[in-house]
Amino acid sequence: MNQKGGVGKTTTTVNLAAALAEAGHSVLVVDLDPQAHATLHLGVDPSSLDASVYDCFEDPAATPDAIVRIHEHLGLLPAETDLAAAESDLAGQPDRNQRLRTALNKIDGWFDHVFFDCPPSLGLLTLNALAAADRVLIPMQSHFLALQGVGKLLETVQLVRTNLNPRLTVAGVVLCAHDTQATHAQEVLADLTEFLESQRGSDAPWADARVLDPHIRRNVKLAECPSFGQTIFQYAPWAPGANDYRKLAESFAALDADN
Amino acid sequence: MNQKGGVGKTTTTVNLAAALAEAGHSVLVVDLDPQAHATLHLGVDPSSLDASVYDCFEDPAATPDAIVRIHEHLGLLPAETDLAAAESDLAGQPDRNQRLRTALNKIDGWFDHVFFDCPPSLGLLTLNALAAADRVLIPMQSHFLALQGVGKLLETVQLVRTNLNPRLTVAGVVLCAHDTQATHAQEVLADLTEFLESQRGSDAPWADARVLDPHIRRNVKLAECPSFGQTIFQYAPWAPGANDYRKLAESFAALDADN
Ligand SMILES: Nc1ncnc2c1ncn2[C@@H]1O[C@H](COP(=O)(O)OP(=O)(O)OP(=O)(O)O)[C@@H](O)[C@H]1O
Ligand SMILES: Nc1ncnc2c1ncn2[C@@H]1O[C@H](COP(=O)(O)OP(=O)(O)OP(=O)(O)O)[C@@H](O)[C@H]1O
Ligand SMILES: [Mg+2]
Ligand SMILES: [Mg+2]
Repeated sequence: MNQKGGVGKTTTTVNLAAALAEAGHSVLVVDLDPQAHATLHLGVDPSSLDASVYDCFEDPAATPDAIVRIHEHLGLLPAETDLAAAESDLAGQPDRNQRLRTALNKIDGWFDHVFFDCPPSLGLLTLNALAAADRVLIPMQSHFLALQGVGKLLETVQLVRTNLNPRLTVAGVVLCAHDTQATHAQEVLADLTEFLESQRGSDAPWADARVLDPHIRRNVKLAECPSFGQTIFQYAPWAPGANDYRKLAESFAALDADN
Repeated sequence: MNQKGGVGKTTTTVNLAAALAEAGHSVLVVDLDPQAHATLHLGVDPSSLDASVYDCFEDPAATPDAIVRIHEHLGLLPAETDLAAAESDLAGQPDRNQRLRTALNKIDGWFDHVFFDCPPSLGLLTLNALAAADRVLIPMQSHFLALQGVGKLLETVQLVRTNLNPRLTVAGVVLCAHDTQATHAQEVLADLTEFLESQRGSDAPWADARVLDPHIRRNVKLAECPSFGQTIFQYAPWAPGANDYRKLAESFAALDADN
């Protein structure tokens, strides 16, 4: 999640999930963005669906049947545009931030990993993801303004941990479209690493968060493949973007091993 | 406006406004994003403000005093994080989409151009901008998925024109971080141009919309200057990004002359 737009949330959710699925983990992608880009990215037409994640918000029992099987180890709980109404439809309902958690209880233990692709806001849909998740991954671009946004994001994680989900932690940051040659990118990486290291041993939800390795380089293939409804592994399996996300999946799976 | 995140809305609002102000037009930037990036981009600290655009939503009389003078011809109606509460605070109020229009009536005629920087969603804040504006500019990146988002956006413009603002039109599309060498970018530009030309003479709000010249090339200077609270003209006045936005300002001002 990251409330800033266009930083690589969807690209990371889809390709990290696909890489883990290729490696034999069972993975579910939950698309929480009314713009349904993760759904489109995985080759599913949101307007052709019988059921979407929003139906599961209303009726948790709909969850098992709403899952679309993308590959052998990869499932999708798809989004479609009605999801945009969720914020107003659920406004004022006391359990509005827990709907997703309740829905996912119906498929507890089905998947090794569940990834939530959040919209660029800290509203109801993102809060539902934070209430349902164990860990937060923060895709971001290495610009200074991005650091400011992360501060706000961490505040929100702290609030959710206190009020809604005591087991929530921040696993780390994924640097997307990162240009190691650019000085401002190096400075942002240095600032970010310094901040995260200063938080070790604290009781903050991000006390064990790190900048995940590797950063994802800018690669035009990553920008092209969503339009074809393909992951990078289907579209250009030997491209730098594919290699980066494969290695990121290994680092991510190793985090699990540490915990 | 563009509900897709990170496409260049803020970069375009700020630098196009600054270019027009340099050329002697009086310009107001209205920051409607709770993340306040246009505000930060123009060197203003959202947490230090006495008044923001959100106060004007509540009390239109606050509008004249809320304007921050950036330069001789450039003003800013700043955002700050309380704006995130607007959606829920105003929910259910019958005039909730007209608050901004009512506020701007207090400064009618003060500026040659008023630009609205919208958040990446089609929610209350963007609807207020559409109800208050005459024209829509659509910054977008030349990816195929971006075309799909534009379809949804145009639907919204049509709805607003029918229900809230009969004089609303779409002036055009600004291609941001456009790479003329990339084949998918060329195809997106061709598809977009073909679609817009097919709409000439229709009664759609985008009947006279065009892809504005020039497209804005990817230029790292444009990504660096927001962190210093500077427009491209302050930070790197001879960079390709500065030249592109200066030329775009000339095309934009010429659109006025046609109408
Ligand atoms: N490493 C990369 N190299 C090149 N292009 C990339 C890379 N990562 C993402 N992109 C492209 O940048 C754009 C934004 O990425 P993406 O849609 O994943 O961001 P997002 O955070 O999900 O956006 P939103 O906030 O709208 O949900 C997309 O067009 C995507 O294809
Ligand atoms: N032509 C360009 N060349 C290089 N970088 C650019 C260009 N245009 C925008 N950027 C960078 O891309 C990122 C996204 O741009 P920007 O913040 O303007 O998008 P936005 O549509 O306003 O995003 P949001 O949806 O979050 O409001 C920023 O870091 C910005 O500096
Ligand atoms: Mg996304
Ligand atoms: Mg913006």
